[in-house]
Amino acid sequence: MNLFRLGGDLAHLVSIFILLQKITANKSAAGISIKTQILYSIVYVTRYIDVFTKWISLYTFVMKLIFIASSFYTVWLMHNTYKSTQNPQIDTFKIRYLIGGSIIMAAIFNHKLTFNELVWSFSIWLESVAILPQLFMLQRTGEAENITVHYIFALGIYRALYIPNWVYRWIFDQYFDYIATVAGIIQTLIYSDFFYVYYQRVMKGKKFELP
Amino acid sequence: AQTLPVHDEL
Repeated sequence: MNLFRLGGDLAHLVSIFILLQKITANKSAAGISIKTQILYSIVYVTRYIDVFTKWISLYTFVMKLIFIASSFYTVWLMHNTYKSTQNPQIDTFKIRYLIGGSIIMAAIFNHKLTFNELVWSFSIWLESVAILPQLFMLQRTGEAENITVHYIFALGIYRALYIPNWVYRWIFDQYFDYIATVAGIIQTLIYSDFFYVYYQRVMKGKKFELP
Repeated sequence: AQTLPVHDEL
């Protein structure tokens, strides 16, 4: 473990709880893409499929359970408690293409043709594109009551810190995983596009709204 | 043979 990865994981955890706090405080899920949240739940389940069979450390075990539980809770809240605040008309990104594309990428790029490795690779590729439904929704509406700049910032820190983590591990641990690294860099680029859209549509947009 | 990287990251 290194500080980059610990910081990244904690920022990731904070981003999930910022979103949950916002939804429950506002009693609304307006402006949040349930498709992206569903994709994240799929990412965690497939990524942590061996959470009970392969022991890495207590930290890893606890964090995996928290990520799975909090993402399912978010989807559950959006689909049940705050369903009335959802507007499915604007959450229209076809996630079947993201899931299909991730399956293809996993079939091509994997470390071993075993079930666990294929599922792990699928999860890595899916995570890199999971934010796209949210990005397209934000681009269309420009409204983001619940997608706050803190959420996006925490998400960005998570992704950004993983890159120095990989550099650190490559130098000091002689550890390098090209799948995680390539998909992680793609994800970081998509997240930076997300910030740009947020800045253009929400931050600047807000200024024009004020009388 | 390329050693399988242990997936110890979240």
